[in-house]
Amino acid sequence: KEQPHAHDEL
Amino acid sequence: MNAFRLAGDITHLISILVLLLKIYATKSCSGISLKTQELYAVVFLARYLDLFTDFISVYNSVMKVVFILSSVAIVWCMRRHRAVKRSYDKELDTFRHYYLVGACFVFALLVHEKFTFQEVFWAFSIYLEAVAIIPQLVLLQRSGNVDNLTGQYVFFLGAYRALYILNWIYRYFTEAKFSRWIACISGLVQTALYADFFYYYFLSWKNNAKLNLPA
Repeated sequence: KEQPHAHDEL
Repeated sequence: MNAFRLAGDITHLISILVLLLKIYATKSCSGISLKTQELYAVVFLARYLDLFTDFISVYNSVMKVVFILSSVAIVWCMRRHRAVKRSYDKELDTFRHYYLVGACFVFALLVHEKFTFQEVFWAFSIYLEAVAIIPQLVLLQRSGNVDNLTGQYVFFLGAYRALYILNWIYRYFTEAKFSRWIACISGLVQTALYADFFYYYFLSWKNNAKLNLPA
């Protein structure tokens, strides 16, 4: 499963 | 995305709109620190280097572009627009912001998640954002009274930070692997900087009086 992106916040 | 984060992004957007409205409607930027605005432009340019390399969502990309363009536009207006430029409180806005840039960059070289170009610039932007409001707060303190729109601008910026903290608390309890201590600690520092301003903002709101910051 793909890891969630570390910098998904603005 | 949870409601706190969405609300945080919206209040961030509102703060920028309030600032643009103030500049556009009054053709004046009095009470606004050019140094803080320059720092924000640097923050967004450094942080969103991933705009073309990592796609997260349409929402994410659109917001990034909006933040970059609006921050650059505000700096351009304050430096180049004839009427706006004249209203700039240059003699009050003397905080040496270059030191903040240098210190944050050195700190990012030392503390980061990975030693790569993008990650170092990402950490730099997080540290710089945490302290970018300082020249603005110093300017307001020096000028003493704060006009309505400027007060609202800083209020919405502070609200955005407070909502992001709620977002992190929410994510901490709902996500399996939530560890982003660089952003969280910097975020706490950044929000703490607003505490004093918030105190006087609520005082003026409660007493229905004009916002005044004691020297």
